[in-house]
Amino acid sequence: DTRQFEIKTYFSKK
Amino acid sequence: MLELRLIQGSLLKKVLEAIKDLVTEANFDCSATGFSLQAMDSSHVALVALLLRSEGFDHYRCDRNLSMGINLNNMSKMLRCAGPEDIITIKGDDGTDTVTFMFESQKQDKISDFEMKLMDIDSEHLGIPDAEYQAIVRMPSAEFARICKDLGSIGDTVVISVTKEGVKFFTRGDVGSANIVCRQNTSVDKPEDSTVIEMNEPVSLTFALRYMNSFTKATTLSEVVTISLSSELPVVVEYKIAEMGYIRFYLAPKIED
Repeated sequence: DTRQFEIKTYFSKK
Repeated sequence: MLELRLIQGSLLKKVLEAIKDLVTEANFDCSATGFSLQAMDSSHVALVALLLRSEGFDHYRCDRNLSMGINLNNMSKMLRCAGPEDIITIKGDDGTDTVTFMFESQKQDKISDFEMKLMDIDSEHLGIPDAEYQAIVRMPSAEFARICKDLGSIGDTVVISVTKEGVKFFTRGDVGSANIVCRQNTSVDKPEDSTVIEMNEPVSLTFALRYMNSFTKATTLSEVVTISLSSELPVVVEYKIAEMGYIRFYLAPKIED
């Protein structure tokens, strides 16, 4: 099974 | 005061068509650099970053930084009323809650003003760090769109793998599986037809095809697409907008549990 990660996991809030 | 005049108005029409299904509402930011947008899809899995540089406009006046909250579906409805050859001017003012799109025919014999209501959008702005990618693939955008469409009819996810042999797109679904390999292929006469692979390290990542297929709506903007991959990062699917800027789509990978 694969899990979909959110983009916020990789890019921090400005 | 904001006044941005774009001779090739069709570019703005194409930009809207490329992003309106992925993102329903977003803040367009206007500054001395250009007209830009950064927005996530409702699931926060994909992010789109658009830049139209100020130099690319015929006339660009932006007295101070301005952010305009726009429903992209409504903006698209208005831009569809512009003819394919029309010049489009975006006009706005500080303190008003509307933006005006002015369409001028090439012969200047028809001028239309469409005023659209703005909205307050509370959006998060993410910092996208500069990164070194393990592999960068440049290929004809129509070819990439074809691959995503074909694989989307078989499976829900695509595994993109880059090796010395080329770039491989793989999917599996209820009916079976599909594997498409594109090898490096340089065309001197028509560089836009080339597939060029820059690889520092082999890389293999899995992505939802639904998003990839949505990104390919930008195919009309550029003959070439650039796909940048690294195992620790979202993929970047970039369409350059001739002499003006780019649309970049970022998509978080699916990871084995």
